Parts: sequence; C-alpha cells; structure tokens
Amino acid sequence: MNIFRFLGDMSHILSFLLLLHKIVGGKSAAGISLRTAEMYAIVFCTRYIDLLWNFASLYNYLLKLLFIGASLTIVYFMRYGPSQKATYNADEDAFPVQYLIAPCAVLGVLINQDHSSPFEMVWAFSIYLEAVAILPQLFLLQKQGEVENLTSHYVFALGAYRALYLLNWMFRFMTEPDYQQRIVWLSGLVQTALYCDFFYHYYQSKKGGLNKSVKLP
Amino acid sequence: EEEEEEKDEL
Repeated sequence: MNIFRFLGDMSHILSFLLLLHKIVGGKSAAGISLRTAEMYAIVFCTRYIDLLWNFASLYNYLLKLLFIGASLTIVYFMRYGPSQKATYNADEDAFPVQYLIAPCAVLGVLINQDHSSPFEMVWAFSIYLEAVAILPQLFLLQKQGEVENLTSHYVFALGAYRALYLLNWMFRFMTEPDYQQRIVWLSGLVQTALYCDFFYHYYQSKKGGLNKSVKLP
Repeated sequence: EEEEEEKDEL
C-alpha cells in the first residue's frame, strides 16, 4: 500500500458518498446517468467475485463489500426511488452501452492474464468496462451543458481515483522488482484520459470558487 | 499470455 493508492481509494469512497448524498439524501437523480451507475455495478460485481475465495487483506475485503453495496444501492434508488425516478432524465441518458459492454466482453475473453481461468476473463472484462463506464455520464453532462455542483464533485472524485491509481502503478513499478500489470495500466490510462476534458472545465469553473457550476461547451 | 499477477488492489 502506498499513499497514492490510499488516496485513490479514499477519492473513490468520496465519490460514492457524494453520489449517495445526492441521490439518497437529496432524493434527486438530476444529471446522473443510470447507465453509468449500472455499468459500475457490473464492474464491481464481476471484479470482486473473488470475495468468495480471496482474502488478500481486510482492507480490500471491506472496500470491495462497500463498493458493491454502494453501487447496487445507487442503482436501486435510481430505478425504484419515486423522487429519483421523477428527476432522472431517461431520454437524455441515451448512450448505447451495448457498444461498450460487448467489446469489453470480447476483449476480456481474448486478452487476460490466464486464458484457462474464467475468473481471469471476467476480471479483465471488468477492468476494460470500468475504463469506459463513465462515458454515458460524461455524454449526459455534455448534453445538459451545465453541471450541478454536487454532481461535478462526484465526477471529479471518480476521475481522480483512477488518476491517483496511475501514480500508484508508477510508484510500484519503480519500487517493486518485476511488477507489471499491463492490462490495468492501459485501461487506467484510457479511463483517466476520458476525464481530461471534464477536469479542464472543472478546474476553470472551480478556480473562481468551489460553488460555481461547471459549464461544458 | 501474461504471467499471473496477484490481485492485491481494488
């Protein structure tokens, strides 16, 4: 464990707290993509299936349970919460996710760390899917132009988590002999690259004060 | 085919 990975995990937890605060606390799903939320639930339920047999550490175990629980809670409220459904914009949240899930599934089967292990295929699928899971959310924000304050912090924290993981991988690559995780490195790079445009507008809007809303062209 | 890396990260 190094500071970059710890901060990355904390940023990930923060993104969940912000989203739960908005959806469950604020009873509003305005500007939030259910498609992204559902893809993240798929990502965690597939990647963390090794909860059943892998106890790398209590820290990992607890956070895996937290991420699965939080992502399923978000999907549940967005699908069945009366006020959340009323504020969720289904026709704007229209990104064709089948064009994301299918290629990731094919890639997961073809490119993974052990072609004889179904878990490795599922694990690789979840890594690839996470890299693109944010696209419906960014697509929705682009469509709406203006990003509500809490939503902008949620997306920022979610983007920052994988950016911090990139620093974590660089640190581990430099300090641990023969450490390499090409699948997660490349996917993490793609994932973080997708946020660059948002990061730029987030920074532009927040340098005038944290409560300014983010405007996307 | 990449050799197995332990999955110690989230």
